[in-house]
Amino acid sequence: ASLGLEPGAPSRARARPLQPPRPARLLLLLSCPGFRSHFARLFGAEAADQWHFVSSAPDDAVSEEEEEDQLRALGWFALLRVQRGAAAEERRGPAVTVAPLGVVTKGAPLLACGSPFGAFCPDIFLNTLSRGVLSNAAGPLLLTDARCLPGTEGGGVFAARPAGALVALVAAPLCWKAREWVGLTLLCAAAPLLQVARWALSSLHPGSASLSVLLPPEVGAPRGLPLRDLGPPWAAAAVLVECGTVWGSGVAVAPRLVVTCRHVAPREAARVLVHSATPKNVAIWGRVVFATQETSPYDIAVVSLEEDLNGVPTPVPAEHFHEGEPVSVVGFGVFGQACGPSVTSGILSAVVHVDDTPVMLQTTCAVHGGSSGGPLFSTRSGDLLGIVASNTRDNNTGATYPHLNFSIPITVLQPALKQYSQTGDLCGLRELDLATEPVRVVWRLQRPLPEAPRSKL
Amino acid sequence: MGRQWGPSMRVAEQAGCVVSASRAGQPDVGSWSCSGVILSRSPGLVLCHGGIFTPFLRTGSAALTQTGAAFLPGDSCSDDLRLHVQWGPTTASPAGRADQELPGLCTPQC
Repeated sequence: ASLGLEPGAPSRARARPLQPPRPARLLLLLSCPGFRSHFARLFGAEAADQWHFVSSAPDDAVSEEEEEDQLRALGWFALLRVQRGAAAEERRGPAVTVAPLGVVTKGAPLLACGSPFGAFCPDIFLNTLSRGVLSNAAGPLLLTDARCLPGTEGGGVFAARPAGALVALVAAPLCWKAREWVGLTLLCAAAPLLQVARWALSSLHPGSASLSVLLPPEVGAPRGLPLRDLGPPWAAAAVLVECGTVWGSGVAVAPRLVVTCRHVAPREAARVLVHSATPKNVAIWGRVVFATQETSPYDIAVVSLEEDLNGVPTPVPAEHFHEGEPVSVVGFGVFGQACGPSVTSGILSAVVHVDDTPVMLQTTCAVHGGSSGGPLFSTRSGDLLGIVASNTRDNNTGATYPHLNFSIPITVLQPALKQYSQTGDLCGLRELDLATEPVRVVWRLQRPLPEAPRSKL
Repeated sequence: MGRQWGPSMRVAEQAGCVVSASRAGQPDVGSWSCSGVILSRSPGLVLCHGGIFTPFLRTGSAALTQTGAAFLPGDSCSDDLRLHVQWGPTTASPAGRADQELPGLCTPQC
């Protein structure tokens, strides 16, 4: 509620003139039952102690009572009626329309609009925009990687397509799991929330039932067309790889061939179970045919499946990398099997070369535990750029940085994968164990070795 | 931002608002606020987060979990609840806003 910013000279800036605050009346408090049940499934029970949604860092002093209150109210919203003002003024502004549930698919771009810190200094903070994608969805419980701040709770999240349609409202701008900032914002879909509002208005205030008519309509596909756009095909390319008690992500590079990380499937000949969420939930047994040695900087394992992964798209490997290009990571981080793969967006922030060969990719996508082995795609072309290997941890502070992460370029793997795929020959893959010292130095995050001094003799 | 965002940005910025809640007679003490969306301008209907109402619930925040209902009527909150909604400028109406004393804000050097 209160903002503990450091005291300083009060700002007198008037970045944009605002309307004076207008009195309003509370009509309803409402929640979406679907949101509540999915929230309980994903974040409740055993997982509850791992998750925090309070608008402060996990180490900040927030009383248990306060946190409990925030948690109880997390999925609740309020419908208000604003006191009448000048009629001419009230008529202005484009009409809000609502995207039906399910129309916006994973990976689709979203625009969040909220006021960081709420009513604190609206001259500066009112209606701040943030862009991201729909990262995941469980019924009306949605997640976006658009970065939101405390005070943006209740802010609208809009789609690029249908243009300007209200998709959701911010339920919790910040999430922590196991004391790590997850970098995703929790949303409640607007359409089911407004359905509750319509029903409540007509049952609570029969006289004000006409208000329900004024609630924004849903805009959808024309009659006869399927509402659900399948979205970018690469959003369905990640699989979940389970090896004993360890699990992570992977990507199918051929109908029976999955690439993942060595730290997910470390032992050659080990049996693994590969789950695919799209087009339908299937689980297929496989065997690790190759895993790089611990000494190899390339954290890679290859799994051969007993059956084809039908319907899972096989991505096209990229041949070039362009720093700054929009990219997407798909993986089962954070939720594992409970919620299907998440999509996070960003840019290719760095391509590290050794002897003019790309050996490491860095992105600004949010990458969480469980995403290892998942694919990194070019958002524009859909080409497979690399395999996610890790995010970043500062061992001195224990802090994890999900938005700085490292991927193995697909160009490092592709010739060997093609060879194995065509001939069953592991020779090419075994060469990954023979990476040169400069490549090892890069992956150890060490400075390049100085060139050996040359004799002047 | 790209051209694809033009219509969305216009809608978002026109629909966005901030909602503050306080107790009658104590407008600045312990006020609670969040963001919101203007669903309709005439009459003015706004959807915002419910968290700012928790301190005003007559039966406490347990009301939000004890009931299996999907909604609670407005009178679930105490009578001294005062709400204000603020939004940005509309095209042809210059804002008539008196200067207010703002909480201290600084921009520490990074």
